[in-house]
Amino acid sequence: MALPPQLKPIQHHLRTAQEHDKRDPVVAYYCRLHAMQTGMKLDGKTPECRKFLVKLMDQLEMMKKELSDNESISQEIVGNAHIENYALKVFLYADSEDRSGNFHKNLIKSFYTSSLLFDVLSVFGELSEENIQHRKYAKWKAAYIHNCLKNGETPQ
Amino acid sequence: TGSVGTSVASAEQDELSQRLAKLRDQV
Repeated sequence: MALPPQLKPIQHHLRTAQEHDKRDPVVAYYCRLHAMQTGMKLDGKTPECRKFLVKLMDQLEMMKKELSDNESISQEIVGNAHIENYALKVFLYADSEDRSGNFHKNLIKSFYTSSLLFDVLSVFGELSEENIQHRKYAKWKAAYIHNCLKNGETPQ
Repeated sequence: TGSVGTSVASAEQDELSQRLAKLRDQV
């Protein structure tokens, strides 16, 4: 289903969800939950957005039913730990590649994905200062390395 | 009809909010 323009800010979280449907359904579920909450704040009133969000809610309810045996889904506190560990794992992979001077597209994507996953953590409450800093650094690094590679420069 | 449309939209928004709360075991 096409994403209405008003909901464009959630497109990257939805894409991350899709990429994790098979790899890690818990990550996929919470990315969609974050997209749902943000989408409702952005525009839950116009017919095209409501239609999209109702479909997204259907999908979330179905996922929760299918994953009901998984404690990371049935208990949000466990889910919080799962998403935080995963976000840090992706961030640390990107950071280690960056520090080793291995600049490649997957490194940019890993930094960017980790920043999206730190966004997702906000469904569980306010982000810690450490996670806010990680998110800011990951977003900046992704943009910086992307620009360097685009301009044929070596990132510092 | 404008206010009817707005009421319908609000009711549907409430329904989504309720489903979200239920999904998160907040009801």
